[in-house]
Amino acid sequence: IIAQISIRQFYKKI
Amino acid sequence: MLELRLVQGSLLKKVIEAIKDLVTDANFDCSATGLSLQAMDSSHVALVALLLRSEGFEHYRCDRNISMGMNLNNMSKMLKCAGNDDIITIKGDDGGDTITFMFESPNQDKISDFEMKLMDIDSEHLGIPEAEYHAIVKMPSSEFSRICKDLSSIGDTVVISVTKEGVKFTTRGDIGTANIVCRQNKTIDKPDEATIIEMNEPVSLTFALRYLNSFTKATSLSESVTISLSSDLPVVIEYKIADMGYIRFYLAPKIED
Repeated sequence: IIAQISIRQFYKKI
Repeated sequence: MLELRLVQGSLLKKVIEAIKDLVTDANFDCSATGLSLQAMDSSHVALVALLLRSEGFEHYRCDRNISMGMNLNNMSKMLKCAGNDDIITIKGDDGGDTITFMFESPNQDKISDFEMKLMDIDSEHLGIPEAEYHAIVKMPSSEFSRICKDLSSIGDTVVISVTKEGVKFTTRGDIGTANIVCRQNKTIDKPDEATIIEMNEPVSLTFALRYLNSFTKATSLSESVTISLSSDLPVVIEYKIADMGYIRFYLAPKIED
């Protein structure tokens, strides 16, 4: 299964 | 007080058309540096970052940093009323709840102003550090657009692989598979038509074609597009905006679960 990951997993909130 | 005069008003029209299907509402941040925007799509898979530097405007006045929440669909409706050759001026007051777009025809015989309501948008801002990418591909934006469109008629996802052979776009669907390989091509006189591949190490990532196709709405902004890939980062698809800045789309990959 190929899952879509979120952009939030890479960049932190500032 | 805010007053930004953009002689090539069509750039703003194109920018909004390029992002309005991806992002519904966004804060436009105005500072001495320029006009910028960062927003994620509703599913938080893609992110758009826009910069229009102050030097790119004929007149740029921004007395203090200001963030203006706009509905991009409404903004698009208003900017569609500007002619492609019109000069666009954006005017706003500190703390005001509206913004005015003024359109001037090139020979000054028609001047229109449209006042748009601003909105409060509670958006989160993500810090995007500078990164080293495994591979950077520069290619004609029209070619990239064509590839994304063609492949999306066959599959839903694309594997983008960069090796010393070139950049390969692969998809798979119910009717079969497709592979498109673009090799480095620097020999053309026109640099905009070149395909240039800078590779530090081979990389292969899977992405949803739906998003890539949405990004290609920016194709008319730039003759070439830059695709930056790293195995541990979102892909960055960048369209430079002539002398002014850029529009960058970040897309999180799909991974084996």
